[in-house]
Amino acid sequence: GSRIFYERNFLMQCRSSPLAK
Amino acid sequence: PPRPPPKPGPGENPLQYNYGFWYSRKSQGNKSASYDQNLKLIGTFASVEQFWRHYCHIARPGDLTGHTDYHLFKEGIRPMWEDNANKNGGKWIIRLKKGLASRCWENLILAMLGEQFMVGEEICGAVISIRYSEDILSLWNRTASDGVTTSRIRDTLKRILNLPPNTIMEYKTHGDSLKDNSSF
Repeated sequence: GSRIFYERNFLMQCRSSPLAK
Repeated sequence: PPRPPPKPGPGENPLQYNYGFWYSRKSQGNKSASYDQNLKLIGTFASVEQFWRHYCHIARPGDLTGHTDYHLFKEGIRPMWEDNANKNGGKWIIRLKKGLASRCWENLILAMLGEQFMVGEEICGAVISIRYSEDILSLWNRTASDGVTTSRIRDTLKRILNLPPNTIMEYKTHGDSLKDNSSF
């Protein structure tokens, strides 16, 4: 199946998500 | 009984693999404690958001003192040479001047979580080792004899860490580490 890739910028944006608190 | 593996929560971004954060510290008191006894699992996670929830509660490598290591490994792989996934493998070792550990560690693990190394199942985990005079970053892969994979990993490490060209990078097989009982 397809792999899950994330760029650094996207991962850094997720840091401020309420789900990451 | 082992805890059930974590799953991504509603609305969270799943990772390709689950990972575990480990911690080890060579205590001054009990020098005889084995590597295995010093290895503590901090927690496991399955999504980007769960990663940040762990990462934001763990001291940054640059703020640690003494002989301490952080390990971030795929779930099911212990950060030990002898683990099944590691026994034919090796690692790229990058020696860092003091002051670079936190930034390089963050860049490395974000690249690993985001599958930026493009080597399929080969990556096993990453380690940051805080020592007195320098810090050491390492990235473990499964097949030490696969030159194409180890070269591709090296090139990606250079790109994501953006270190000076004279930075020392070397590849060491875990077989050699076991032989001389030394990581670096």
